Amino acid sequence: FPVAPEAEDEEKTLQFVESYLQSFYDLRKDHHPHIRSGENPLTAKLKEMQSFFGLEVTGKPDLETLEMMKKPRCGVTDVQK
Amino acid sequence: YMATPGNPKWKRNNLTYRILNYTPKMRRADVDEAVRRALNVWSSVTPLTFQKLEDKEADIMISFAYRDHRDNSPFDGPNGQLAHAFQPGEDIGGDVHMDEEETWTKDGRGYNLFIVLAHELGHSLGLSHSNDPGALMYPTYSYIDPDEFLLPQDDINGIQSIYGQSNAPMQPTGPITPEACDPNLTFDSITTLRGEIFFFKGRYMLRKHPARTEAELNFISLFWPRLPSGIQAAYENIERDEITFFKEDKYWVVRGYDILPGYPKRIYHLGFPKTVKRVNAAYNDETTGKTYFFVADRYWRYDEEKKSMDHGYPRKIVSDFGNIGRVDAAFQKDGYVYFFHGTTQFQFDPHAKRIVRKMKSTSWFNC
Repeated sequence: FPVAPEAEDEEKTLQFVESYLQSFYDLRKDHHPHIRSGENPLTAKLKEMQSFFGLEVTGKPDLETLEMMKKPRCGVTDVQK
Repeated sequence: YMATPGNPKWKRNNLTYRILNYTPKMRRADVDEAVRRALNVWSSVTPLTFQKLEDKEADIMISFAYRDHRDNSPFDGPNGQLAHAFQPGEDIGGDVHMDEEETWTKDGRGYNLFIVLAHELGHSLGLSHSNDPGALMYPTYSYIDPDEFLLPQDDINGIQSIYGQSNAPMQPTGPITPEACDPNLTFDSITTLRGEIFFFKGRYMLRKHPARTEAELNFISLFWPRLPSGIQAAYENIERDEITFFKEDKYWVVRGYDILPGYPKRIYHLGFPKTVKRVNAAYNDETTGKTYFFVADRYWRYDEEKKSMDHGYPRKIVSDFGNIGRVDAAFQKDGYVYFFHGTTQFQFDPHAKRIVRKMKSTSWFNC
């Protein structure tokens, strides 16, 4: 079935968030979102980003978080590898 | 601020730099000037010096690069990532790469080359990103007029933690990012704006929406890149949906994000005598259409319909508003007038013609 628009948007948003966190928060490309033990690495990195920018730490790509991710910025990471 | 883990730093203070190539979007001389000024941002607060090399390998190699430029960090085209730099070290260490696909300028259009270079050079010297939203080393871009730029205190503290203070007799200091609940917070000016309240301080504005508990901190340049920092007075004319900003002997009229054509004008256009050099505060009384301007210990009343000062002014502030001293900022909300003097705020009832309450300047921020 054709992907419902919102699902497609959601997919795009998730890709955008992943790419941002890989670029600036050292999210592993091979992160396994379905790892049983412990928190989803993407959620953990998202919280790290929200905490750095003084946003509400929700672990979810809410509007304010996405707005901050879309701002033009320096290419150097925010966390040290 | 944050120094780069492992604390990489240059072993010498006298460093060299070289501009490897130029962007076709700016005059070569403007690129040279932007580089020179960006280096000076850091050399003026540390013992560091920067010598320009025309050939040979330099410590800091500055270049404009396109997409994948073989450093394992490809650029992403216009916007997004603007530039990056490498921490102090041999070879690529200290180098700065600017994304050639950005719109580089020497003003507020596109991305200001000076601002981005100054940030990247912070990395070249060993700084990482700061989470102080007012710091130069904050990750996201915000425009500052290069002629008004002052290196924020957070960045000065950061770079001096690596290289020590400058040799200058007077140690430079920088602007500190205002915090809404700082009990010592004072304001340059305040105005209502379409139901919100904007508190101005230096380059910043604290934006308070009635439905939100937190105040939002932004640069003035986010909304109005052509307004100066340090706005001294501001008021809203709700009927005309206009905000008037004052600094020294000039004023700007703004609607939304746009400065109306023909501004700034000189304040004498409003009817002030030439003895007045600046306006300390202003508010507009929505019910009467009169605007009140506060200058030192006196005030004028201006008729927005007739567009002229009322007769019998100026009058002494103390005669009609009581003992509120010199007014830093003022605004009207829900029929009351709020006067700010240092960290004190007075709530004035224009009908009873008296102060009805005295509060802290930060009472609006739910501290």
